[in-house]
Amino acid sequence: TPSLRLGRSSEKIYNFMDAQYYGDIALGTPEQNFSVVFDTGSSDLWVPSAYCVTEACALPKRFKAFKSTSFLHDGRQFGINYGSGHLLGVMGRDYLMVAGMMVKRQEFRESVYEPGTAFLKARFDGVLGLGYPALAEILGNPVFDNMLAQNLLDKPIFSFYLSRKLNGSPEGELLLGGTDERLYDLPINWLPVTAKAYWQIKIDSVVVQGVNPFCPHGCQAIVDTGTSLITGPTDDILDIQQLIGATPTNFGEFIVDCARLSNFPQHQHFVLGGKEYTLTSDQYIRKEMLGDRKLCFSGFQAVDMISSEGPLWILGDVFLTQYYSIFDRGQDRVGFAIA
Amino acid sequence: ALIRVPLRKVPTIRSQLRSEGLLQDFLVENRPDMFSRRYAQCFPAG
Repeated sequence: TPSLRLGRSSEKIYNFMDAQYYGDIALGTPEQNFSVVFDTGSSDLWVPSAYCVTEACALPKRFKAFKSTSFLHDGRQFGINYGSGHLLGVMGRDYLMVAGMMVKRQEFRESVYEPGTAFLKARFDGVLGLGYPALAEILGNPVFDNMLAQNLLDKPIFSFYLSRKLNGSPEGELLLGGTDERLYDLPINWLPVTAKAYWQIKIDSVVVQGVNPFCPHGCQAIVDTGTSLITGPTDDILDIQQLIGATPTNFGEFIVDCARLSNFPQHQHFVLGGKEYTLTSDQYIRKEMLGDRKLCFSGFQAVDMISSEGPLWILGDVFLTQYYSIFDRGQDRVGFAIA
Repeated sequence: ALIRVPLRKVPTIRSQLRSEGLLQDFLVENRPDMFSRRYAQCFPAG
């Protein structure tokens, strides 16, 4: 199941097979540059270590602690267990530069052993988590908490603008310390965070073509920039796939006939904080070229993600490309506005 | 004091593997869903 992130105290699985947006950071003195996924679905910063020797570390840039005069060795180790292997690493501290802003004494993880070869295909080197500290495996502040602790930002807010177009201008933007009103239309609809680990909020209901309301009594969702699709509990998602006429592939994805796009339900509604958020078929169907053939995939995916508040939905890039998202740590709330 | 970090959009690893005809082999060899399948029954109902 792609895009699965399952948190169970010390065990976590990370899967970035569907991550699409990344930006640049630098670590150390002199600076060593890395491309990272800015991920609201996790809270740690990690990059590959120069000591990583597995095949998975063959291509990405790797952090050379021995070349940084400001690096502080931490000594702690960390491990992330996968079903078929595990990622191992060590922790350290160093200067972090993000778009010209310096964060001092930033804890981060260097991975020294990575299973699998997925990252050979990745255009990014690591991940910078923007979730709450409760989600972090490192003792110490996550990056955004450190920015706040060091008074680097005017407001305890960050926001995402994600464009759907490749090679657009800009393709996306993360704004630290506020929002840019040129990137969205007012008003902003604010939703309280219901559990401070992921950016978790309450969905009032999901409505497909005006019928079959899903989670009619409300359900929990996380807003996750590291996930590309909209995911939900298997039963609900299979019903939605049926309603839009999507059929499963061997790879757990759901495909639709591109020629029938105009016959699909035109609108799917997510009701958040009493306000309807609409996705048209053009927005919830993902198109991909395979040679000279066009494939059309459903933007919905079944992922059974359990939390103490019940099954979690994930609002990923399919949703976030349509709606500008604002994450407010000061008032523990998430805001949406039309992008 | 607004810090702007430009983001680039790229095809996903899944898309790249698919376009190179490697997705099936990758999923068979790496089984990214193995963890959830193995432990799904450990969670309480609901």
